[in-house]
Amino acid sequence: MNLFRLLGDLSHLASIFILIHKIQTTRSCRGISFQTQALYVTVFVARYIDLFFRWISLYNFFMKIFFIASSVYILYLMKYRYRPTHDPSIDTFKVEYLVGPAVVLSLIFNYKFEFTEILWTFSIYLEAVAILPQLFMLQRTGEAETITTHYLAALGAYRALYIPNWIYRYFTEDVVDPIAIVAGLVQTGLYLDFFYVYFTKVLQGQKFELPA
Amino acid sequence: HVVEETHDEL
Repeated sequence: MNLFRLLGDLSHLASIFILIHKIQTTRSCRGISFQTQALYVTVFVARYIDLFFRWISLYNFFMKIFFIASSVYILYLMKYRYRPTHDPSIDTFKVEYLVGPAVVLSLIFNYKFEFTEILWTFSIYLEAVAILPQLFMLQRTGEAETITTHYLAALGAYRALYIPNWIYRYFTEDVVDPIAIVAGLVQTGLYLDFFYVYFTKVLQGQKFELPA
Repeated sequence: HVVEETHDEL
């Protein structure tokens, strides 16, 4: 564990609390992509299946439980409790285009051709692109509630902080995880446009609006 | 070395 990873994980935690807070205070999941949230559940379940056979630490254990539970809870909020506030007609990204390639890539590029190992790899590739339906939705509507942008910023910060974590681990522990690094760089790259608008508009007190 | 199967990150 190092500071970058800890801050990254805390940022990830914060993003989930912000999202739940947004849904509950506005009593609405408007502007949130159900598809992205469903992909995150898939990612966490596929990756944290190792809860059953690999012990890392108490920290790691509770974080995994939290991420699985909170992502399922968010799906529940969107699918049942605040269902009428979700508009499927603007959440139309074809998730097959993300899941399909993630399956194929994980079968080809993995560390070991074993079921749980391929599930881990699949979760890494899928997480890299899981935000796309959400960003696509944002692009389509051209605007977002400020709280939603804070959620995305915290989520993006989590990914960005993992990069210095890998650099740090390379020098201090001589550890390199090429699959996580390549996928992580792609994932962080997807946030660049968003971050640009977030820093130049939202943090200056303006509404998040994309140029027409 | 490469962290094959360590997977200690979240």
